[in-house]
Amino acid sequence: AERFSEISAADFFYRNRDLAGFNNPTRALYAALRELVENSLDACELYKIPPKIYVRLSSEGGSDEADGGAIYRLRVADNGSGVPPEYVPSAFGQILFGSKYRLRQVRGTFGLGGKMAILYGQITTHGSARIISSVGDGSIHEFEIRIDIQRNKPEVLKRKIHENRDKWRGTIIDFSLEGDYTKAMSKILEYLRQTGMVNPYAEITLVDPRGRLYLFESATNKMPEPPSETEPHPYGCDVETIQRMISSTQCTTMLSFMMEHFHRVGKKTAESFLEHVGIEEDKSPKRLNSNDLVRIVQMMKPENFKGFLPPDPSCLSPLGEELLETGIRKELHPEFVVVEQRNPSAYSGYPFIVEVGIAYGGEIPAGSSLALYRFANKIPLLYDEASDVSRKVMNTEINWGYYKISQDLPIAVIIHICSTKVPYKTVGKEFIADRPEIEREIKNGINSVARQLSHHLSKKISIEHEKER
Amino acid sequence: AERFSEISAADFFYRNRDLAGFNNPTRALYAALRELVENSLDACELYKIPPKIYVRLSSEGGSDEADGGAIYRLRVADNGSGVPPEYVPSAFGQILFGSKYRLRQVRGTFGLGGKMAILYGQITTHGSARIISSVGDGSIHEFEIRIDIQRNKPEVLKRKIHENRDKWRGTIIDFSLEGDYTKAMSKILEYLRQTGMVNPYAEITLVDPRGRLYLFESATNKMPEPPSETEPHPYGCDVETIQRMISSTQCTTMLSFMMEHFHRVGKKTAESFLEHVGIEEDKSPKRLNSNDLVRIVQMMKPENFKGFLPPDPSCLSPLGEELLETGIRKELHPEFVVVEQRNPSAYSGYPFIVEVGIAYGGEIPAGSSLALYRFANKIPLLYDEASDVSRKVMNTEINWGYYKISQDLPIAVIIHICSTKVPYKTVGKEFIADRPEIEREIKNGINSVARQLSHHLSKKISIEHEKER
Ligand SMILES: Nc1ncnc2c1ncn2[C@@H]1O[C@H](COP(=O)(O)OP(=O)(O)OP(=O)(O)O)[C@@H](O)[C@H]1O
Ligand SMILES: Nc1ncnc2c1ncn2[C@@H]1O[C@H](COP(=O)(O)OP(=O)(O)OP(=O)(O)O)[C@@H](O)[C@H]1O
Ligand SMILES: [Mg+2]
Ligand SMILES: [Mg+2]
Repeated sequence: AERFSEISAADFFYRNRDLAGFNNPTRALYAALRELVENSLDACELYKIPPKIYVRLSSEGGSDEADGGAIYRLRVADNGSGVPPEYVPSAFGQILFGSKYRLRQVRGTFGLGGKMAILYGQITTHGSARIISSVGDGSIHEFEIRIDIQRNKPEVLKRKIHENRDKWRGTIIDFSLEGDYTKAMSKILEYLRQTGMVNPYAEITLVDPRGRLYLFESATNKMPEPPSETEPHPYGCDVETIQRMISSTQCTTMLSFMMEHFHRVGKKTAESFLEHVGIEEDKSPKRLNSNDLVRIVQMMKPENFKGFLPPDPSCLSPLGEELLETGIRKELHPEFVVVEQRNPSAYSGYPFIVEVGIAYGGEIPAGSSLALYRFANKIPLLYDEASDVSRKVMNTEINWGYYKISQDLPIAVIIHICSTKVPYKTVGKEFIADRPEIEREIKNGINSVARQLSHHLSKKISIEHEKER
Repeated sequence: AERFSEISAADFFYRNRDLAGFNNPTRALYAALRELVENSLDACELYKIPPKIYVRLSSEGGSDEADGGAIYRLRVADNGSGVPPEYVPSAFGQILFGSKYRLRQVRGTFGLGGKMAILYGQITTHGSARIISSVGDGSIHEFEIRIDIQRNKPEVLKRKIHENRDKWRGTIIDFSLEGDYTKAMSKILEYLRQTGMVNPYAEITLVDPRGRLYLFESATNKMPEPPSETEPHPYGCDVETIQRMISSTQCTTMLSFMMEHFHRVGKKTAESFLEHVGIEEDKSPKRLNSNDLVRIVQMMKPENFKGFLPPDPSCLSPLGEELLETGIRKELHPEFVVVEQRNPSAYSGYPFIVEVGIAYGGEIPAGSSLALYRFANKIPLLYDEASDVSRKVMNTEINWGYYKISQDLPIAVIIHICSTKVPYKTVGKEFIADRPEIEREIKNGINSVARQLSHHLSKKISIEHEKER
């Protein structure tokens, strides 16, 4: 007879930690560092604080030069929002807990990343994690926590409160984990360098196990406007979404319900939709029956009702053409750059914006194929390029010959996708699914900047021919 | 201030259902069908029952020929082990619940698949799922269930018990879901056809929404020996694994603890290991301190202690060369086939076996590159081939020219990976990570069968030259 059991979400991600990018000491060291840096960037940006992030990776035992794993201490400190003490244990010790389960552009999305880093440290070193945080009030809270994996609950081993005389605000995370810095170093440095490229207002310092200091300076103090949270767009809704709205709503009529709970649905659109789906405007949402519900969800599809306004991008926070060009110039030192921010679009009701750049010459090396830099919600994606939608577009949907761009030219293509929901294919956030709407925007964006580069290159050639005569 | 919340595992996979392959009606119809068929095959194989699986997909509303989603009823019936009634609600209504959280080769692994299918049906049709099952005793149990997604708990809407006069044993799952059979049909038929290829003892019947019956006949009644559950191998252990063994153990000495809880650790190996790590044989496992624990885990790495025996494959259930060749001939009708079962190997303590085949000519079409058929634990993998380790090996690690095999020859390569833990890159189980040990076995296997095919082809050419003289 079969033995049945349930496992907690923490146990699931412990057993399947390779799904989250924690496959081996090299990859896990990279994953832990990036998850914490991304948390710090989110914590700063959401409050328009110019990020100052300090990362220290130090050897704790075992030779850093030896083959296989060595033990490191990872410490990430930021000047962000801080975490209120009542939430610290769960924020860092309970998987599927967080503040990013809402519709706005932010790096975090699963409520998993920081905990995976701490969990990996715990299972490789038997250590605990130290969290120090303050929201800028009179107290600095220090916790020592461990994760009870089978119950998916934090264990608070120690707890101290310090006086916060300087009104410091921010968060410090500190724990040990197995890693392999020798193998991970180039990816870690590349990650921080590319993070600097699309977050030019952030300053990141890394002190590595070899005692070297890397300063990724900020290029500006101008912070982008934080995205505002938005309601779901009708195109993305299913029965479960609508049911949750119905159980929480205070609206007493379907007309106000449509206007209150959905993105950009005004009175006219609500009236038109309710007439289309055949439901009275003054009917109470709580009195819809199962048939009504299913009819509403079916009618909310783009092919069935064309009256909904497209999503507006106030819940997005793209880089903008100026900052993107600044970042590309700062990191790649090209001779020529052209960037373009595409118009807002949407897939399955989720708004997104694609920002594209193409850079030529200068310090850009030539290779056997054009280089590709991928970003999603200002996160650099460094793995699984071959499976990513951007590489698919570059390899199979751009007629490079038409632009007289051969693969051996010193060219880099930069793709940045911002969305309230980036369609990652894995919880490790390394590559993006080929949603048709996104694929189309990337393709049109690359074609547009390739055309402009092609112009520049042919002008350049004709100028050189002029000189030769 | 940030609003914090926790979400259940069901809510996580509801919000991120594209991670599990439920991205759109076409893909979801395929995913639902395959998850249920894989559950049925597991239920039969674990008890050595020749599987007879009946799949009925019927239109429920909306035109099947219309663009976009239509509603279907999916019914999958098997003659497997059945599910004991006390477990039915959780087995089909609670995510991260199942009987496959143990170390043996089986298709299921996450405790998620069947529930995702039911969840998708529920959120697209507001319907409930009907489960009918019996373990072959006097009663047939019928449940109507729904999933409370926010609590990750089953809701039993109805419950009936019928008398089981014929002592029927098996399970029937029946629910409605949105799908697009027009677009999904070719993938569904291909999935069933390839399932027949590597499960030649299984009979699967499909009745599709167009009323057509497809019978995938079995080619043999010979069932493979079910795999036996095994203990973890030391090479795969971390602190958490060891701690769980310590809290559950009845062993009073470290010597017996090592022999009891680990795969293939006999008295000699245990003595040698304990001496190596510097722990007394008669020490009680429950009296190990944190330092001991970490030292044990470090010493259990393959680079630090060479004395552990490699994993033995009794927890695996490969196809075998005879059955693999039968399946390839039955489905591909080639002129020439050569198959090879590689020796058992392991990665991170998980045993695995790679089985390889190469088929030439006959009804195999020529293409622009060699065709690849991928299987893992007897599951056909039909998506994301470009990201899979097997395609990576085929494209970048085989010197086809050396075998005089050009990409336009009518050739198919068949790769089957069996393991107690297949390193899928996604919870949708569509492609496999490039673990070095697995990559090496695939490469060596393809080289071996390619060499034999190359032999055959050159013999064939010289015979034809002889004839011409
Ligand atoms: N440095 C930090 N400053 C402020 N809040 C933080 C910080 N790190 C984590 N948090 C809080 O802890 C929560 C959990 O973080 P975690 O990384 O586990 O998940 P997430 O960032 O929400 O999602 P993801 O899994 O996609 O990273 C965050 O949502 C945030 O509220
Ligand atoms: N047709 C069936 N016959 C017998 N038992 C079944 C059947 N379908 C499901 N089960 C039981 O229900 C459990 C849950 O199934 P589910 O598909 O959700 O997860 P799983 O098969 O264990 O793992 P995975 O998510 O990888 O498929 C199974 O472990 C099995 O015990
Ligand atoms: Mg995070
Ligand atoms: Mg299953």
